[in-house]
Amino acid sequence: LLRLASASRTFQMGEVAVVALRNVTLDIYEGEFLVMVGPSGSGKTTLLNLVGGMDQPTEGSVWYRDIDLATLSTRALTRYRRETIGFVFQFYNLIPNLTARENITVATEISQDPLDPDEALRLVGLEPRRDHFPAQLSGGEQQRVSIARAVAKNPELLLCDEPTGALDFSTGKQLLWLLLQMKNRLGKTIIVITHNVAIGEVADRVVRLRSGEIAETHVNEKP
Amino acid sequence: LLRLASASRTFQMGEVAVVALRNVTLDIYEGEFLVMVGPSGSGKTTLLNLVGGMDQPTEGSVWYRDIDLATLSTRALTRYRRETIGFVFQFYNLIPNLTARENITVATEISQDPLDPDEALRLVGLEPRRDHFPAQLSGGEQQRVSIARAVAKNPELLLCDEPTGALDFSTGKQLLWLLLQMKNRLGKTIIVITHNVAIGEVADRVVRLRSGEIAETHVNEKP
Ligand SMILES: Nc1ncnc2c1ncn2[C@@H]1O[C@H](COP(=O)(O)OP(=O)(O)OP(=O)(O)O)[C@@H](O)[C@H]1O
Ligand SMILES: Nc1ncnc2c1ncn2[C@@H]1O[C@H](COP(=O)(O)OP(=O)(O)OP(=O)(O)O)[C@@H](O)[C@H]1O
Ligand SMILES: [Mg+2]
Ligand SMILES: [Mg+2]
Repeated sequence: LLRLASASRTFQMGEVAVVALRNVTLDIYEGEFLVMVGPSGSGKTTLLNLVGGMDQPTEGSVWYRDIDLATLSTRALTRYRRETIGFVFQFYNLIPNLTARENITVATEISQDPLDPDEALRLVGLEPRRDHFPAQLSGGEQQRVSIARAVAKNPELLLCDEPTGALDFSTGKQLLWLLLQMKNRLGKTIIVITHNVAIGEVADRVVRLRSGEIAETHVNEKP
Repeated sequence: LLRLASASRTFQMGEVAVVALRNVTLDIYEGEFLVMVGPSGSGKTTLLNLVGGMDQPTEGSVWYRDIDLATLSTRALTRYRRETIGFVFQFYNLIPNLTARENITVATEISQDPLDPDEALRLVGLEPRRDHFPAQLSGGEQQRVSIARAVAKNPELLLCDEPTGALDFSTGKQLLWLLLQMKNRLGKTIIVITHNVAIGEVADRVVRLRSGEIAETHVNEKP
């Protein structure tokens, strides 16, 4: 479904260059549940941003099916990000002056076959809070609204950057169940960055990053 | 050192009232390492904000030694927050247009006996990134700068809201070591909200919240 081909991403800041990703080649299969792990600063968010069309490699290329994302017009890339991808951001990125429910409706306006916003909130246990603003929600509640927003778009690809970081064990387990439903019942392809070992155990594959490179890949025979 | 006496905190939003904390009574002892756990939305951040003078209870009171925080002038409460408390926020709250190092220097300007900012950054493994802005740092790197900022103030009380949420296992362990140094060598009182089981195991006490109340307290005999 997706392929990174020798993708590198360097951040140039004045005289300093930070190599966030170095020569990464990775195939992502349709319908798989892929987990990405690695130390802080190892390049996980950067890699996910390349897959989601949020950023471009400084070398190499990122392919969605037979399309090199770098060849897309701004308009087509925007459509890729809005319709094909559901992104759960490491910093949630909720719109502060919209309610929980409104944050979902603006994301799903353009979707082909979205979930009902209230249903999406119900899936993360937050339907009673739908009229509250992000500032009125706890850290874990904001994270769950961010998850509901991505899931409600009903995208082909669900990209989740530490989706259970602010969640306790049992709320995190509920989310894991939700992601597995997305994969098993709706056939979605799911990529999750996480430190949560339980998520790694149910994945099809675990890719470990270290200093901007893929250090190892582990296939779960019976996830 | 600190005491919450029947403290309650209700958030009134139009017609809706959310009871974040209900009748919480808790003593916090000088030099202890206290961990707070509980589900998303159970009131942990709200409780920590009361202890840190960032918020006031709607009922009951919060005492620092023999002072009811509600009786302090704005000026004295500000001094309490700036000098007595080091706060690691759940959302980091770094100043976006200051570098990592500058974020620490502005916090320590008023401190009696602060750490050198570069030393604080070294303690969290980020001295090479001191001239970079928050937007140029990964999630875990921003969290570590937030920790360095709180520690550098050399406060009496270190309040940490999910300090390892964005950190992988080994970086989280390094932070845990740092917190234990703060307690054992510098005699600081430490309160940590976390889902990280390893931190709970080295604490003196673990307080579990549920729906705004203290559900149980567990004393670690040999942490
Ligand atoms: N400013 C606010 N306005 C309205 N409600 C709030 C506000 N802050 C918190 N709440 C509500 O109070 C309750 C407790 O919130 P709190 O942030 O203390 O939870 P928490 O235990 O820290 O959760 P998490 O683990 O998700 O961070 C939640 O239901 C939350 O939505
Ligand atoms: N916008 C940026 N400008 C400069 N450097 C950046 C930028 N974004 C990331 N970096 C750097 O690139 C490297 C990889 O960052 P990335 O965010 O991908 O790490 P990560 O694996 O997601 O880390 P974490 O687990 O802490 O979230 C880090 O050294 C980071 O500081
Ligand atoms: Mg990241
Ligand atoms: Mg919280």
